[in-house]
Amino acid sequence: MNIFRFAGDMTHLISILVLLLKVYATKSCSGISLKTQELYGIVFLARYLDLFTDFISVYNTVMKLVFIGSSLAIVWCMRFHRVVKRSYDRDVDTFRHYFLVGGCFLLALFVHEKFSFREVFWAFSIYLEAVAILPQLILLQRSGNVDNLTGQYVLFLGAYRGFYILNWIYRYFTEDQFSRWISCVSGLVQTALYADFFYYYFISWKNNAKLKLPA
Amino acid sequence: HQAPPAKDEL
Repeated sequence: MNIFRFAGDMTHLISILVLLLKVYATKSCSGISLKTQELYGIVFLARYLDLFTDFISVYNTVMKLVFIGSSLAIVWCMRFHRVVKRSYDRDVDTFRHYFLVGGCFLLALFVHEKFSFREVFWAFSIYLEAVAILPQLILLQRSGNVDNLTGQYVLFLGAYRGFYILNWIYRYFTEDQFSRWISCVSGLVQTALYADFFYYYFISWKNNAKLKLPA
Repeated sequence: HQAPPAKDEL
């Protein structure tokens, strides 16, 4: 564990707490893409298949349970919670995310560290996480103004993988046999997808204006 | 072929 990875995990945890706060405090999921939440649920379920077989540390296991639990809880809320589901606007959340699932799985079948059930699903989860934010970013562009909590949720979610890139650089230089090129390349793509969001978020913060993404 | 290192990252 190094400070970059810990900062990344904490930033990721904060993004989840901000999202839970928004949904439970406002009893509304307006501006949140159900499809992105479903993709993240698939990402965590596919990535943490080793949850009960490989014990790394208490921290590792607890965080995996938090990530799986929170993503499934949000999906459940947006689909079935009496009040919350009313604020979900499926007419705006129209990204065909099943193509992302199919494409990433196909890619994982060809590009992986080792051709085994666990490794293919792990690579699939890494590729899928890189593009999972697309439905959410498209929805924000469509819905124009972005409420503060949703903006902060996306900001922290984008920043966490940026910290992971610093972690991979650090580990590359401090550990001899470290090679996570699948995670690194995907992490770079993932963080790059947030670039324009970061830019507009910074502009809105500088001008102390409401965050607006150009359509 | 040595097994890839355990996935210690989240």
